[in-house]
Amino acid sequence: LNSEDDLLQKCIGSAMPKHR
Amino acid sequence: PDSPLARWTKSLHSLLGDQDGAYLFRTFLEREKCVDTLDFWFACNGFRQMDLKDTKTLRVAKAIYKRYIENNSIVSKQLKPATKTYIRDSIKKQQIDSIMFDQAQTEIQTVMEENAYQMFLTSDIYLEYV
Repeated sequence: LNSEDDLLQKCIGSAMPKHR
Repeated sequence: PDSPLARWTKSLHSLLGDQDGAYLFRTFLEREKCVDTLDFWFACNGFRQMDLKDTKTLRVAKAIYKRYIENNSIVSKQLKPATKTYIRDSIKKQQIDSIMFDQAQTEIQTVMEENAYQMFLTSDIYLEYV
């Protein structure tokens, strides 16, 4: 089970630019 | 063609769309003790892309609210009371919408554009990178 904090970090990470 | 550095000075949006730019700006904000504003901005973007049918989406909305809005954090301080009330009520009623954080994100973005972004472009961390 994902903790709320993990879910939030995944959400933030999914929006970060991956490559130039 | 535009170099990444030329793009960074064009707008906050183009800075945040660049991997190195976003990373460097984040490092700068960590030093200025306001990295939460950037994390919130990215969280809003991530949330907008989530599937509303997924039960995780409500949990993420609650997590964003708890972490950045309901407390007296730097993000919360920069938001209009009406914006916070709207988000609180949406979560309470479990009326989750892809755009429920858009207004809050815009308010945070405006403050970042006027303050942190301008400071970043004259900061040591930026000038050394350049």
